[in-house]
Amino acid sequence: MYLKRLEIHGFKSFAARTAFDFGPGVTAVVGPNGSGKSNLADALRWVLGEQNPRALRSRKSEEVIFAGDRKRPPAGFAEVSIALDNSDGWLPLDFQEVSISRRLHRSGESEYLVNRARVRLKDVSDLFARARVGQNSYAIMGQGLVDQVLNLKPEERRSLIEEAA
Amino acid sequence: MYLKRLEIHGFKSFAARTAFDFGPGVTAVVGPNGSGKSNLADALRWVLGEQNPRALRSRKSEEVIFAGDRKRPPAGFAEVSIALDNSDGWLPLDFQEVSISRRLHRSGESEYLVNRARVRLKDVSDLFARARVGQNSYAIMGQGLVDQVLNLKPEERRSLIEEAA
Amino acid sequence: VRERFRESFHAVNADFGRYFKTFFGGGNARLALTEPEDYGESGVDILAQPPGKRQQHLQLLSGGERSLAAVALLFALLETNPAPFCVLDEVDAALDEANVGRFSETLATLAQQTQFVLITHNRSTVQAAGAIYGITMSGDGVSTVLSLRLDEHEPAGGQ
Amino acid sequence: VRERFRESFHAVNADFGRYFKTFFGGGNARLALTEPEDYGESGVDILAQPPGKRQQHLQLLSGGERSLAAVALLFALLETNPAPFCVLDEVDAALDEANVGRFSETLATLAQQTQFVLITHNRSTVQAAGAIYGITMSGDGVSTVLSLRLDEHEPAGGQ
Ligand SMILES: Nc1ncnc2c1ncn2[C@@H]1O[C@H](COP(=O)(O)OP(=O)(O)OP(=O)(O)O)[C@@H](O)[C@H]1O
Ligand SMILES: Nc1ncnc2c1ncn2[C@@H]1O[C@H](COP(=O)(O)OP(=O)(O)OP(=O)(O)O)[C@@H](O)[C@H]1O
Ligand SMILES: [Mg+2]
Ligand SMILES: [Mg+2]
Repeated sequence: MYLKRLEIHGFKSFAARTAFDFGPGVTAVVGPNGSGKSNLADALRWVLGEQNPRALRSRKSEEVIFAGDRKRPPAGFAEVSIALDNSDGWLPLDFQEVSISRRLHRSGESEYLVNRARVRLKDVSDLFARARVGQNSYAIMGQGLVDQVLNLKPEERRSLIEEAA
Repeated sequence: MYLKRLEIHGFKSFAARTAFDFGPGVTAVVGPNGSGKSNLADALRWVLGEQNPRALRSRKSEEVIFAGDRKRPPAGFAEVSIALDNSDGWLPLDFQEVSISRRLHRSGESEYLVNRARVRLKDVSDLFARARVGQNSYAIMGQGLVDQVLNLKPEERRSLIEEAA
Repeated sequence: VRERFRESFHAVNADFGRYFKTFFGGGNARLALTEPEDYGESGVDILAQPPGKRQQHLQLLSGGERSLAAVALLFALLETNPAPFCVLDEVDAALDEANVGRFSETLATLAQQTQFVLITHNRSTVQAAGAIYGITMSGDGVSTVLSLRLDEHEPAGGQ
Repeated sequence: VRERFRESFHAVNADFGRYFKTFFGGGNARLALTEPEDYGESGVDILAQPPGKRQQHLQLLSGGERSLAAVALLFALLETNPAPFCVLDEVDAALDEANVGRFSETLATLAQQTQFVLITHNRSTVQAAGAIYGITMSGDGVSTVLSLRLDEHEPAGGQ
C-alpha cells in the first residue's frame, strides 16, 4: 500500500484546490519559510483522523479552515482527501484503490468519507487499526519533534513498541 | 567591553586545557555533530554564574566535570576562565583587562576568582549586575531554544524588557 | 500480549542498534526494560553510546546526535511495523554534512519498502528523492504548488 | 521603575518592528501590553504579521518564521541593552537560504557594536564571520580546537 494522491482544499494556507501525485520511494517537498510545507504534513495527519488541535499547531479545531487574507474571504469548509493504492490488499477492503476524505464545516460539523460514501470517525479508525496505520504516531514526524521520541517516559515508549507488535 | 579570551579545562568534553582568542565582530564556531560546540556555549554560561544544572543540559552540577573516557580518567575539577577587555570601563573596576574564573571540584567545592583573587559568587553576580551582563539570559541563546523566547508567558517577557531598562 | 511485546521489543532493539551503528559509523545503542524480564508491564529506556564515547544518558547527547538516535529508533519501528507511508518534516535540520549524507543513503534503502514524504531545506537531502514538489506562498498568503519532477531538473539548482 | 520600563518597552518595540521588517522584507511586528497603559504591572504580548498575511497568533507561524521573529526580538533587546558579547547556537537551523542571507547581513551590521560567537553548520552564515574556530572530537571523546583564521582559508572550503 502507498499514498498515490493527496488533495487539499480550504485547509490552512491551501485556499485553492491543490493536488499532489506521489510515486513509491522518496518525494521531497521544498520551499521558502512559511510557504506551507508543514501544513501539508498537518493535512495528512488530519485526514488520518487526528482529533487533537494541538497536534495540528492550532488551539481550536476550526483553526484548520483557511482563515482568509487580503483578497479572499475565509473558507466555509476544509477538505483533505487521500487516494491509497490497495493492490496488495493492505486495507481489508475489496478495492484496488481506496480514497479517504475528511471535511470540516465552519459550523463545526465534520464528515468522513471512504470511497465517497459517508462513514463515522469510528469506521475510519477501525479500518486503520486493522491496517496498522492512522494513529501510528511515529509515521508522521512533525517539525522540531524529532527528539520528542527521546523525551517520552519509559511507559510511553513501551506503547510505541506495543503498537509495532 | 568584549570577550578577549576563553580557557576551558576539564569542563565537559574539554579534557585538556583549550584556549580561544576572540576579536570584536563575529567569530564562527563550526564542527561535526557531537564535537563540543554547544559545550563551549555552556562553558560561557557557567563562568558567568549559571547555578541551574538543567540550563547546562545536566542533571547534577558535578556532571559538567570531564567524566573520563577509554584513555583518560575522570577529571578532578572543571575550570573555565574568561578575559574581558575593559578599556572602556564597562566593568566598575580599575583594570584594562578583567579575568573571571570559575572552578568546581568533584568534592562539590566551588571557587570564583576575579583577576586571580578569590571572591564569593555574590561578588561576581553584583559585578555583572552593575555591568548589565551575567544573568542577562538572552545574551546566550542555546541550541534549539530560539523560539523559547516566543513561548515565554507575558509576565516573563516583561522581565526581559525590565532587564533591558 | 506479553509474548507479542517481547518479540517486537527484541526486533525493534536489534534494528535500532543496527541503524544507530550505520548513522554514527560505529558505537552502540540499545533499548532496555526498566523492570528487567517483566515483558508484561515494564517501561522502556534508551541507551546510546556514540563511537569513542562512554555509554551516556540521552540528555548528554548533542543536538545532532539526538536527531540521529531518534531517526534510528523511528526506522527500527518502521522495519518491525511497516507503515504505508512516512512523513519526515526537517528531521535533518541539526545534522552536519557527513551525517546528512549517511541519513539520505539509509533513507534511500528503506524507501524500497516504505514510501517517504520528506520536507527539507537541505539540497543534499533532496538528492535522495525520486521526485520533488516545490511549494511557494503567493503574495496573498495562499500556498501554491510547483511540481519539479527530478528527471526534468538539474538537481543542484532544484530549489 | 515604571518610567524606565515604559522607555525600554517603546525602544525595544520600535527596534523589534524594524528588525522584523528587515528579516521578512516587509510585514509588521509589535509588542503589546496585556493591560494597556499599565506600565507598572502589565505582561507583554508579541504580535507578528509576515508580509501578505493577516496578523496572527505566534503559534500559527512556521518553524522558520518563529526563528526569525525570535531573533528580531533578541536583536532589539541587544540594541536597547547592549551585552558585551552574545552567543548564538544554531539559530539559523530552520531558515531557508534567502533568510539565512538576510540574517547574516543583519548580524554583520549589529556586530559593529556587539561581539558575537556564532555556532553554525551553515556555510553561508560562516561568510559573515571575521574568524572561524573548528572543533573536532578526537577518537576518544575529547574536544580539540583548530583555529581557521578566515584570512588564511578559502571560505568555501572552510569547514
Ligand atoms: N487556517 C489558516 N488559514 C490561512 N493560513 C494559515 C492557516 N493556518 C496556518 N496558516 C499559514 O501557514 C503558514 C505556515 O505554514 P507552514 O508552517 O506550513 O510553513 P513551512 O513551509 O513549513 O515553513 P518553514 O520552512 O519555516 O517550516 C503561516 O504563515 C500561516 O500564516
Ligand atoms: N562531563 C562530560 N564529560 C565528557 N564528555 C561530555 C560531558 N558532558 C558532555 N559530554 C560530551 O559532549 C558531547 C556533546 O557535545 P556538544 O553538545 O557540544 O556537541 P555539538 O558540537 O554542539 O554538536 P551538534 O552539532 O550536534 O549540536 C556529547 O557527546 C557528550 O559525550
Ligand atoms: Mg515547516
Ligand atoms: Mg550543539
